[in-house]
Amino acid sequence: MPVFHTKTIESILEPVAVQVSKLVILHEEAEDGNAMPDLCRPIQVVKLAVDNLVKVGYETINFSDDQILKQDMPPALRRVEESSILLLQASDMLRADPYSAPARKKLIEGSRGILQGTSALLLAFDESEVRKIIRVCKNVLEYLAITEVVDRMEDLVTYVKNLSPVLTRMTKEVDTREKELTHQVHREMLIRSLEQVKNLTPVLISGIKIYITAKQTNQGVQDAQTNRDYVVRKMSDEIHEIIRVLQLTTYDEEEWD
Amino acid sequence: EQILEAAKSIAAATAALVKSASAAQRELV
Repeated sequence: MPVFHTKTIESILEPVAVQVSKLVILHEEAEDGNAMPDLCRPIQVVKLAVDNLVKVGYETINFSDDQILKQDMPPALRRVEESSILLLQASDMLRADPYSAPARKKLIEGSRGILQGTSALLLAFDESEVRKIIRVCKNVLEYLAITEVVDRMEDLVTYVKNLSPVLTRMTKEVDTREKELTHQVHREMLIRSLEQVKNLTPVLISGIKIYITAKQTNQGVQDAQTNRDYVVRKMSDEIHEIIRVLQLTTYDEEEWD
Repeated sequence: EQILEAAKSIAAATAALVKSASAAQRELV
């Protein structure tokens, strides 16, 4: 079962998570501990990286118009910053006493905090990226919602001309996202729904054409309308399912059923 | 993109730090 829900987050955090876990285990096994080497330099490197992340993080917040991101990111940045202070304190304490147990605790707490803060930050950023994809999906839903007003061939031409680019964009973005996910079940759900939308698109166009012709000849209008509306509903349901799955970040047992 | 790069740097620096600390601890275990 994957812990991180995207390959990017996994590739960034998994190596550090493994190292932090090892340190925690070693610390528990050797409570009194060996003398710690001077960690001043590696801690300074971490501090510089933290300062850069905080700078880039606040720049991202300032440039974004995503209110949820603006709300979610600062606590994660504070967590990382506070944790780096713990590391600096640990470094000072270890220089004075390389056997200091409280310093080791601070070292573990600081490393763990950086891992958790960076994880929260990446999650907030990732959720914001997902919201962008969802906006594209909703754009397609908006076009599907106005299908009923298409009752002339000229309207159909305009409709297809407008719908095609948003549909292509949605397909491309969902497809890229699907490849990013670590949960196989979520990936399969996205692939299935996207495939359905792709297959239903020509059926929809043809359904609208049949409806327009039926209206012009005044024959079978009700059936044509019912058929068209069914396809619209089916496509909309699949897009709603895509939106739902895009928002899943944790493993859900029931998804296997 | 910048945020991912910055996060990568932190993760790498923290992993290196923790590895150094673990190495010292491991000698005792």
